[in-house]
Amino acid sequence: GPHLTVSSDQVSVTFNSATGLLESITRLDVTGAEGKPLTAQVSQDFAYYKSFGSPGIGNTATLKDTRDPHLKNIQPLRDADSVNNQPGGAYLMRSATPEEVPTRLAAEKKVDLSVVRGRGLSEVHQQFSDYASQVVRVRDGSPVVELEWTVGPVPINDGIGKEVISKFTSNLRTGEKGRSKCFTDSNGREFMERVFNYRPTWDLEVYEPIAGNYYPLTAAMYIQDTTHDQQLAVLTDRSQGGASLKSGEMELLIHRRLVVDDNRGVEEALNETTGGMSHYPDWIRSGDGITVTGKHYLLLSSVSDGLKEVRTLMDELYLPLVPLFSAEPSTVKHFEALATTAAAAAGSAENKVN
Amino acid sequence: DHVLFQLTAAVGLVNHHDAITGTSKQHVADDYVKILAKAVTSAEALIGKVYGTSLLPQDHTESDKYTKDVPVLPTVFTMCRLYNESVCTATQSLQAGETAVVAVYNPLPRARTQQVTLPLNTHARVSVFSVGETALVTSDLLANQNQVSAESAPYSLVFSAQNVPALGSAVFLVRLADKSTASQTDAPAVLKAEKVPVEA
Repeated sequence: GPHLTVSSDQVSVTFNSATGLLESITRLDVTGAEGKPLTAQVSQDFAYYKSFGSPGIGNTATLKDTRDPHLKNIQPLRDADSVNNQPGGAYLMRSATPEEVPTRLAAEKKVDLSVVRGRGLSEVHQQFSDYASQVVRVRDGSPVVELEWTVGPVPINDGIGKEVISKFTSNLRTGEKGRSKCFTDSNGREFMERVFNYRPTWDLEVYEPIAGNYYPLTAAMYIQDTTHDQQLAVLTDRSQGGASLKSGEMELLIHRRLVVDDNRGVEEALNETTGGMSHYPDWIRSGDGITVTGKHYLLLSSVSDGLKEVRTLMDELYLPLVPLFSAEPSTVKHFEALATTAAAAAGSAENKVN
Repeated sequence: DHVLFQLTAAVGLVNHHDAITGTSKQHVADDYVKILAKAVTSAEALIGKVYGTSLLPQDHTESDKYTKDVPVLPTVFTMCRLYNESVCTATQSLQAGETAVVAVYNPLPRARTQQVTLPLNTHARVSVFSVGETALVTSDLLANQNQVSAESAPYSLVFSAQNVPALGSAVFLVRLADKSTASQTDAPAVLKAEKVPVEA
């Protein structure tokens, strides 16, 4: 049908069968407005920003002057040329043009879906492109939507460095006067309010409307729609860059593969391993590129319970159950005897370990 | 102390801003990984030894009647560092008819219930038995849809660890039925992925 839904005992997630993308999240254990289960329209997609100064955007003649040819026909930003030429690199993220709309990894094709339904969990596998896939899981006993993403190797045969993001778009109204607002953690502790193109302690002159609105996350970011009493949080499993560029949106920088150095001292492109593309100077190293996998945890809450739920989930994610294993026959025998003795003592014959 | 000092020193080193942010040449980044991996390896070995002894019942009154005739063993446990890539030799090497002991430690100061996922290489009938509750545990055996490396296990066994005590453990026996008993156990067959047809 037009939708595909998977549920646990606390949350249900709906996908749009035509696009293959996430479409909505419903908390089955929380009542929202008008006494209905708390529901939000939430979509997620992968995309990339072209990195500033990538030679592939023009012809390789631009290599000598790493200035992005796009900028030649755009009124240069109000900076001296020296800053204009600043390419993106290991030290900094800089997208190719200020107005850049990120390019979807799935391009225009439908995202392929496959579903596995278990008794305690269900998962939906999404194939965005030949180098990007994701498994979306809902588990009994948890209100969290788990997104296990895998991206890479990011292709750079077009000579363009790429800043790969996972972007969440929702119907939450999270800004005032057109300025989106989000909250990001500081080393897993205090959450700071972040307002688009704004700094609370000085009059900001905007040079980088994209990178300038990215903040460092160690654990989580969230957006709130106080009118509809909804909060949408994304918890990460490692430090990432995060931003909210429009109302209802959150995006996280999950993988980077760049092709030029940023002249800040590393003298090596943020690329992987060694090797070299024949027609590029040796200071651009192409490599096999790495595949990165990680998890984002999506949590829809009411505003009143939002932070408590985020903190509780942070505890569980960052101090997870630690599994330890032993297959030594003597160890197995020890615990089987323990169990059998306990079962016999409990008189429950049917529990006997066979 | 020596092992923990090594790990502390390694973590201290990778707190350098170049290590945290990756603003270093590739070979330097690889060296950070090597130093950290060496320290984590020896720490994991230490935990495996210490943890085994901590699992044996401490309060000899209550537990004696269970364990008086059970031999106390120096149980050594192993950890799986690439657990998040579905790589774990201890469970992937299980063959039909064999059993593994899986212990989960809860580092939180409150009891918790959470699902545990184990990488498996075989889709024989699997049963999970909770030693603490002396009862079989419902489990799912799924085709692993996120095999990120050649070593990633093709199957994932998922079950719920109920009420693992604060700063405490729960122990499970994971048993792969051998051919003869495979039909008797009610353990689930592997759940395969169903392709979602393109919207007509």
